[in-house]
Amino acid sequence: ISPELLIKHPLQNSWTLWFYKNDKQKQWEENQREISTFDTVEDFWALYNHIEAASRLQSGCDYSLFKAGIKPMWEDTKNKSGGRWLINLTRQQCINDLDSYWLETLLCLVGEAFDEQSDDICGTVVQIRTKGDKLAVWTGDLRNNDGILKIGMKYKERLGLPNKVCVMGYQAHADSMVICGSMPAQNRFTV
Amino acid sequence: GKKAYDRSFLVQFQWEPPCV
Repeated sequence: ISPELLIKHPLQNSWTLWFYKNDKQKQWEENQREISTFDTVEDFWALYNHIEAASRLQSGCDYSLFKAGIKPMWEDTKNKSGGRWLINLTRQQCINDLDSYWLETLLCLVGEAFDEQSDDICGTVVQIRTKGDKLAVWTGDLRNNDGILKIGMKYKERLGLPNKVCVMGYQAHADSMVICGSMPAQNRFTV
Repeated sequence: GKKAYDRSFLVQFQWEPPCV
């Protein structure tokens, strides 16, 4: 094999994959398990091929992919001033599109698809729930209005979500933290 | 510069893990 083929392609950032499994005997944070960190295109695929597809996870489980050093929780210093673009998948989308949307989201992140806005990206979370799966891209600074909107538009375009039918909302983590019961946090931005 | 990769570039490195 030529040495050229042995050189892996470095990513701009190191990324950590996390797995959350809801075990009521344990604290929320203990249920978040760090799986692996990678920083090349080849290692991304090696990990992706090694794990269960999102659609095959049990209800109550999450996968998260965050830049190395950022924990997949609101309280992390890199997250606490930010929020998330959230997609509540319809039943039909959960059945047909979950795995392709999740892979597309991962490719957007590791490939730095959001141009100069990529620095504001913290990570992504896919949540498997009986009521409907959720997919989110987390960003770090709520004040970065233009950047958040550009990320939202680009993300929606990459997933191929129809513009008029599907409205995607951006929620501040600070709002989500103080919400009681099942009321969703108010959208700060929509695309 | 930033190491940004478009979709088609990333996808070409997708491979199936060998059976061990």
